[in-house]
Amino acid sequence: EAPRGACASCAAARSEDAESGRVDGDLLEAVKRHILTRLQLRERPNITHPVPKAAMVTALRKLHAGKLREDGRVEIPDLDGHPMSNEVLEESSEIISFAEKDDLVTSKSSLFFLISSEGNQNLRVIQATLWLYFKLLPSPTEERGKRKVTTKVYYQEPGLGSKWNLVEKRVELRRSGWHTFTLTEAVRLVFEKGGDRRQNLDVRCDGCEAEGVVPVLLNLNDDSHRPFLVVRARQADAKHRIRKR
Amino acid sequence: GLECDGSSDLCCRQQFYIDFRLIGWNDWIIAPSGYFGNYCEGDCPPYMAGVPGSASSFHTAVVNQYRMRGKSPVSMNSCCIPTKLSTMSMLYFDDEYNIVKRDVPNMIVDECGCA
Repeated sequence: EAPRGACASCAAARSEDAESGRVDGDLLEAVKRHILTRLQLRERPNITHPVPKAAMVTALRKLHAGKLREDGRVEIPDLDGHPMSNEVLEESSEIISFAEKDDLVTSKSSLFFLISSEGNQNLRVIQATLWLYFKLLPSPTEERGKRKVTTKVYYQEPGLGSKWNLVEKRVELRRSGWHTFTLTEAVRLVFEKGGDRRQNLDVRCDGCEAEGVVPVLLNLNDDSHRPFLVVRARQADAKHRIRKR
Repeated sequence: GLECDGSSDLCCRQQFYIDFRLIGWNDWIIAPSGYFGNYCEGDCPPYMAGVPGSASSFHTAVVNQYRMRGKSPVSMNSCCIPTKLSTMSMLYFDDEYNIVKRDVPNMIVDECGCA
């Protein structure tokens, strides 16, 4: 017979019998603390204004085949709370960041992303993709061919006044829709710098005006086409973890 | 492993589910809607610590058999611990209103056993 109190869980179990009301409260606090610790958060995020649902659903739909349930919550196939098997040994994250504007960003073609967060400190960026929605204006002439434009996404390296780099892509459009631009290098620089991870971008489009194409940057009345950035990352220290053989 | 159903004091898994809506966390956690905060509790008498299935691993069962059957059996000090864990995927807002999807391994206790 193992002596009572010989191990933490045995002792806790017994005391729980005696005062189940208070201890449940303690247990609940302990579990809350456990969840925050595993998400590397000191406290729960303070949500004062929810993200416009249209933007959220669009982004999630692009990221995963997410479905919107009747009660308005988003259901992601492997996120309905049922345990998954443990083949995921390394902690991986995906971060969706929505484009912002503030009085520092005055030009119409500029926007920025705030990717930093307490829980995302020691992540190693695997891939970063910018999603931009291009709207096709009715064509003055009736031809049905593809409209070809060249989109240039300038991204600034971290730090005030630092240099700008370019990601250029030729986009061919038959209809309005989303197009992606790889910004892995840009976001990796921002993450490596640490501190507040603000990514400034400037989007130019050669030929857009002539072709009747409009890249939707920030349009307050059109949240479902708000640009967003998807960052796929892993825990930075994953490399050093000893794998089970 | 055993499920705690009050029928015995042996090492078992106690289910403990938290609904995020009830604790007011559903504003920042998008999915899932709750968390299985299961935990292990109960006694590990020697005859259980040496039984495959209730011991934390086959290796532990073998070692405990040796202990029990050896020339000078030692009293065992065994503990009820998680023996099988699974991953949980979470989708939540962070402080910057980014949506973060994170796969957190070893987050849910599936089974308990005697170590």
